[in-house]
Amino acid sequence: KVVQPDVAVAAGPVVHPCPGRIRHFKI
Amino acid sequence: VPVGPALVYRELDCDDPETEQAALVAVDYINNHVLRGYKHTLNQIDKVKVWPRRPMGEVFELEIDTLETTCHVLDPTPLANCTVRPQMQHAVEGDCDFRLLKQDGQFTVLFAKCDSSPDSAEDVRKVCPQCPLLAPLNDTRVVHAVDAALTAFNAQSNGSYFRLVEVSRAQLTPLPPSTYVEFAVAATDCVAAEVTDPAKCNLLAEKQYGFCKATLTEKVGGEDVAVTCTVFQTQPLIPQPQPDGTEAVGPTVVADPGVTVPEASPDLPAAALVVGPVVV
Repeated sequence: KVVQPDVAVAAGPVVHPCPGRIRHFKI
Repeated sequence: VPVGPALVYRELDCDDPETEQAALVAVDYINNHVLRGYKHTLNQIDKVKVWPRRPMGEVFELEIDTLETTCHVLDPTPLANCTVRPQMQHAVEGDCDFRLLKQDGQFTVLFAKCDSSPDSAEDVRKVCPQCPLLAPLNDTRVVHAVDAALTAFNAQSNGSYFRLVEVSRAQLTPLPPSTYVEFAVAATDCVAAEVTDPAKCNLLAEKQYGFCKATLTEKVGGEDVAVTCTVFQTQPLIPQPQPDGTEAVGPTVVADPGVTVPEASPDLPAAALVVGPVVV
């Protein structure tokens, strides 16, 4: 992101749309 | 078709409730159409694309991963109560592609394709170095263990003679030399104590299935077999629509349209997830 040096930028949530969560375990 | 703007799919989060709803319909479809083996449960949604559909509705293009549970497909236990098979028992996963139509808030399966594969030997060894791996269902020791276990079960039965439907999984242990098997059975019209020629026994019109777990242990000069079978409640005949519009009930009618039970097929791999005909 390009911002002015004196403007604080809030860290947004990291978006991982896919793949979704693992419900049990990955094999 | 008139040239118009290109169709654009809608981006949806894989963990979005709407995506999950579609995935659960897909898993339900698998379990209602699987021909053999065990019920599967949702593990992960890999991809989702939502396409507009003319004249109305949307088509969900879905890729999902499933895991085998310990409930056989003939077991009436609801999926929510089925346990996912742990890795140390050599887990099996399903990799499925689905297309579902969403119209008026309802999902309909348009296309389904699943492949299943057992976990790698390396992965099983990582969590349990001594655990036995899945064995081929046509291994002679497996075939013998199933035969001995079913014979033992019928010998102890004071009811119907049960016939083998399928061998579902098997594991061989080297020390002590033993064979663990799981297999499905079905009641016949013969009384177990009176059977002389099993070939003359017929499956009941009102199907009654069972699921057995057995261990055959080799000993010096013989073998021990321990078998436990759970017999499920009978599955009532469901009237089948006939081509002339009437409905028929009779012994020639398949009792449960969702689940077709083939004869035991030893040539199938140990972890085949076979999904029946798709609804188009």
